[in-house]
Amino acid sequence: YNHFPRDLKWKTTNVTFRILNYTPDLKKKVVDRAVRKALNVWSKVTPLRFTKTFDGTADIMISFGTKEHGDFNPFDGPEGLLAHAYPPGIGIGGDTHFDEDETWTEDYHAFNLFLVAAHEFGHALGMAHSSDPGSLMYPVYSYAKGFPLSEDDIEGIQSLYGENPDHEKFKPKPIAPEKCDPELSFDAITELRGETIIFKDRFYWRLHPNMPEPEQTLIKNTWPEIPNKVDAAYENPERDVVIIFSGIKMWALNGYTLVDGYPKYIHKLGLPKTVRKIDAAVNIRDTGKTLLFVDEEYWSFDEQTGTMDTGYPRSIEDDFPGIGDEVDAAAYHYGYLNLYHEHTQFEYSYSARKVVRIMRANSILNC
Amino acid sequence: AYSSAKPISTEEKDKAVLAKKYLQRFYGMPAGLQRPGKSSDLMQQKIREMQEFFKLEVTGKLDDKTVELMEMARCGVPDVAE
Repeated sequence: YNHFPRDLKWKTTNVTFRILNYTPDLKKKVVDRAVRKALNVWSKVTPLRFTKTFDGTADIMISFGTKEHGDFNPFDGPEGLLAHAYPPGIGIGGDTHFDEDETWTEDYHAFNLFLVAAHEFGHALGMAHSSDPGSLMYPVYSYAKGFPLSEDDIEGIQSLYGENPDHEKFKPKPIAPEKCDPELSFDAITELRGETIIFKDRFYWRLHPNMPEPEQTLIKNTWPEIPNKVDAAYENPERDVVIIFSGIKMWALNGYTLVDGYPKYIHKLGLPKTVRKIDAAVNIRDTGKTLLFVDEEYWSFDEQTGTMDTGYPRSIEDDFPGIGDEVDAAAYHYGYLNLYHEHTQFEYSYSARKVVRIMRANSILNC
Repeated sequence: AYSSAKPISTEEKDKAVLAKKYLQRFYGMPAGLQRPGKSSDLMQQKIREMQEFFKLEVTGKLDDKTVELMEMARCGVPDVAE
């Protein structure tokens, strides 16, 4: 998180706000509700209290305008700039302006007024932009459900105003994982048309052969239909689909689009009902088999016949000596199975039937 | 005289214009004319600042990823606190 220079903030925790005009995109009461909800995001985690006024000058003056709208800081028509706000202070300080050339909504279409307002009120209270892509104070718009503040946002605003003395329970969004954190473990790994996708928490890293820097993105920004948490994933190159597992459900992605008819239950693969989660999955391209790791055991699914091979489950420890008994994520490249557990990656040679190399899990992220 | 210089393609020009506006608005790049050479150094430095902020690969160049990010809908407050 960042603050403005000199940690600009309001000298009192009682802040007034006034809505000067309304967007025709939404009913007046919907705008009122979105503004109040957006202010409550910040009062939930601090002693800040917001009072609505209907005349005179409030600390936070809220208005909708297009292009040059009076502060010599013009908007730019549809898209691009959505809104801006000024840091705490007298006069224009705290004022928040929305670009009326945008389409304002109360759901995931176009631009959600509540989310943009919550971000701008962060500025009006003293927060500058954060470079954490999972933070509300990240400069680029993205739609997300649930409580919008991440731990990064909360740390920032509480370092200005302190905690909320009578706080209620809320679930802040976790900070985006750091790729070179030595303790980093992965949720899942899969190939996707020549790229490598690594899932961790609400994010994924995308590795592309000619893109040396892995790119971190929110899962929901690319695949809004799948959950925020992926347990396992693998690519079936013959069918050009990636199968995503989360809990007892699975999704099939054809590139970036969801295949019709999904999600389905994982038990359709032939797994027993007792299995409630798949830890890791990997397609062995040379045999056409997909290995599904669950706790200390693994199954082998024949992609050709669409059935589970007989004689499974088998013990991971017995069949892959040296890697321990649990797997978080798995990938297969040219005869080598990379099995990830916690912050370690084991490279298992099929031909030699043994672990030939042990590395940090995030060495794959150039760390 | 024969010259191998080519006019800049319009796409390149668009990118440069977009980047210039973006960096002036969000990364405090001064507007107006600069000494030739100085302005491109300054631009590269500002591109680097923006790539660092967004955790992109820091190249100082207007690569696709950087331009793509500049085109995303966003908040109008500068990224560098002035």
